[in-house]
Amino acid sequence: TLLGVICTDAPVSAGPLQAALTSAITKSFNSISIDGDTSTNDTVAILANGAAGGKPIDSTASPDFAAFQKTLTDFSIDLAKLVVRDGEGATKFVTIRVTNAASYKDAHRVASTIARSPLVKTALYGKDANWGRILCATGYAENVEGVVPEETSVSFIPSDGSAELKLLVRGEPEQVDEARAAKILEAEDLEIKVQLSEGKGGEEAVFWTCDFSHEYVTINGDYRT
Amino acid sequence: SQTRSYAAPGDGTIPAAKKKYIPSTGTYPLGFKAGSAHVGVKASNTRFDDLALIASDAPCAGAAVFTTNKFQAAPVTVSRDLLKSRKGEGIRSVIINSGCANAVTGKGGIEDAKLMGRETDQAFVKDSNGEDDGQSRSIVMSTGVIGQRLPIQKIVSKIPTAYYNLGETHEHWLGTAKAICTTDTFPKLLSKTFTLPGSQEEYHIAGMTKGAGMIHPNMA
Repeated sequence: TLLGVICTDAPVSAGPLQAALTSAITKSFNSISIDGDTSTNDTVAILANGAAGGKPIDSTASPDFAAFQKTLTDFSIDLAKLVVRDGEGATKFVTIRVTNAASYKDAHRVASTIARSPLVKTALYGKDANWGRILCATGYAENVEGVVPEETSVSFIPSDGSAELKLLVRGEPEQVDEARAAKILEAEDLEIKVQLSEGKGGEEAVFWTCDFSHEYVTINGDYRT
Repeated sequence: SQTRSYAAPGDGTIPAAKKKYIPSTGTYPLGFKAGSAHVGVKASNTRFDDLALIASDAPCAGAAVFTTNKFQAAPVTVSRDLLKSRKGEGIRSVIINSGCANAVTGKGGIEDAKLMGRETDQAFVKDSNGEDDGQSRSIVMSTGVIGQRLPIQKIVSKIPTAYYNLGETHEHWLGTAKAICTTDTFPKLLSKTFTLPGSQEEYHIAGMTKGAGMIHPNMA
């Protein structure tokens, strides 16, 4: 279960506060996955008491609201990432970036599908640059338009800032340097980039997930209800 | 019951690799306090705080998003109704227990969640001799095993302790972040300051979260 409580002394009234939280959640807590199971209890609440003073934010139209919404979104993303860092049995922190989609929703659905694929997650645990499993998950994402195999590219973005490792370019497999791939996959942090088209769509979504290890099964095999 | 195979966050066995994610200081929002208490929601928990309270000194604005799972736990239903009936205004606190999710517990579970909120409200009323409009002001959350009733009398008996333990230091916030953990290996707490273009003031935001498994949120 995910629970979260956020407090601020900014003077934000209830309506704009709900709007800011709802917006922030989409790109933060609703963009993480550890094991693909949605709990019965997930809740994130925010309280704003205005104790620091200043002009109240009473509407969603003001520049102050936009700034607050941005602050809250970035803050929520940082909190959500901590949850992924603590995924049961996880050894990797994985960012999935889906670009060039027709809509944010499409990009988010593809990223979410990759993030919950057990075979992608076990490949990551096994340090296997298995782009085939990533592509497979991309292809079965539901209600997504514009996934064209001949236009799809997949690459790994190393956490050390070095050049991306291209695995698939416009549907054609690259000659992968296995030694470099293994080195990239040794790191705790990794980014997978999936480009859905060649400039036909401009929307992007980011999702955060972790790998799937023996330890996850051990932990959850112990549970009794 | 669910057995914890991971070390509890408070027991000093936080994995070395995770310690870097735990802040040693923080800048916390004015007029908020956090505190915790030991209930022993799970009988096996004889040491660690498992009741958390985050409170505003004065009634404030509140908002929340909730799971879209169709089997929504009692505290989800109760807290959503609370925010709806109050239009997000006049909220005083968030009370959270770990160890039992109060999920799929029927009407009894709803009553337990309401009582948890009501008793938290009473702590504020008693302390300040304040007005009691009879309406709930506390958001309720629970996390832990599904399908079991809360040991509600044990919980409500410790709400005054959590209230008494409220404070505004980093240790109070961190202790409270630990109290909401279940199989988490470390408490998750962040804080920062920010400004807004139309104000001179410096604002603060702080947040705690928990979760390690059964995580694929889809909240609205």
